[in-house]
Amino acid sequence: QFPTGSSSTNPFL
Amino acid sequence: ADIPWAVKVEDKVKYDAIFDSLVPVNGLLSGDKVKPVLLNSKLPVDVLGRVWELSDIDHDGMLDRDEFAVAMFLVYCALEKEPVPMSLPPALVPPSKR
Repeated sequence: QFPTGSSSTNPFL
Repeated sequence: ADIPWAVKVEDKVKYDAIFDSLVPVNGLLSGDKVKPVLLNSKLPVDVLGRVWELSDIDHDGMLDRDEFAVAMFLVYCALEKEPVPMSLPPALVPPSKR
């Protein structure tokens, strides 16, 4: 599963 | 490996012009500056989220010139119905980040 990434660095999450 | 970068020089020039038009600070663009540009592509937000994850290679919440080019490259691929990959293909990693 793709790491959803942290919303702290991702402006789209 | 010295594989050539997937981003062509003429595309990089185009992406650099967009990058500079967004007024980078210390050569970096923050997420809120890049977000409207990527949203302009009308791609779904979850796709853009993945584009960001892949292009923000140092995960600092900012995109430098090369990372921005990777993001734009992935957006154009997605617009041509190329699915955004789950991980960054080696050919897309900017030479400066290898």
